[in-house]
Amino acid sequence: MLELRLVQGSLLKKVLEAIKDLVNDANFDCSATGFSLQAMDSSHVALVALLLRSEGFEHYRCDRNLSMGMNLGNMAKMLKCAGNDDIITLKADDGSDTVTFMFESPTQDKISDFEMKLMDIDSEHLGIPEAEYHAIVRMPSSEFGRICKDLSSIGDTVVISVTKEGVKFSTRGDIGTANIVCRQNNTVDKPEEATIIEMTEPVSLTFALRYMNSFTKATPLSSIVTLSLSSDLPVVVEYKIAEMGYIRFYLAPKIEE
Amino acid sequence: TPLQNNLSEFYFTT
Repeated sequence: MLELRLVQGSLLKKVLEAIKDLVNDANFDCSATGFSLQAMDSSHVALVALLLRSEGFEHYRCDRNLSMGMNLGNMAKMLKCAGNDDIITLKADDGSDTVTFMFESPTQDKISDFEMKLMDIDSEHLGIPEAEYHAIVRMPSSEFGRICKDLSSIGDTVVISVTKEGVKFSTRGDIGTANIVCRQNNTVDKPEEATIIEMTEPVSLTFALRYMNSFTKATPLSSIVTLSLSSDLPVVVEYKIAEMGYIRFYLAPKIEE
Repeated sequence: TPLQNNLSEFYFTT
């Protein structure tokens, strides 16, 4: 028996909007720790890891570990039917091939339930070892989103270079080149507007902008994004989900032949 | 042009 009640239902709506275009089908894993997911895009270049900790739910009942295969497009369709202020409850019985989403309006005057078919998904699970990152950049998520969108109108790839001076995002395309430098700036009034760089050594890596742009669909989940970079390792783009957990995207770099 | 790597070149399958 599984029953998860999330008062801030809009979080789950935002999570689905953030990942549904990257991954078609995925297994949601439910355990005492929380509600989680790990899935790769079809080309195995990018990976999304989601964790919503059990403590973040108003009610969290998961009698035994359960993996539920869902089509994310269909799940997003169902969650779109929930209001932004609705409380969302997920329910599934042991051995059932369906999951039920229940939506309650804040005033309890409208209660809906949507039942969705589960599917068997043979997904590959990757072990991601703890890594020491050469550079960690923390910046406003809206700024990062803007940069990825702007650069993708010029080129297909972005070179992210971190030095003591700041973080540089560069691209080149048929019409020309672009460089955007964000300097460390932790003297702003609001902490969510700061750009903070922790660096042990300079790093420069190339990534496909198409994926970066897809990751920025998680912007509504957090005002801050963290980029963790190391030479010859996938970048980790993390959006923290307040009081609940995180959504992390891993993207393999492009490497010169 | 740089080549796109695959995640399995960095992480192992469990």
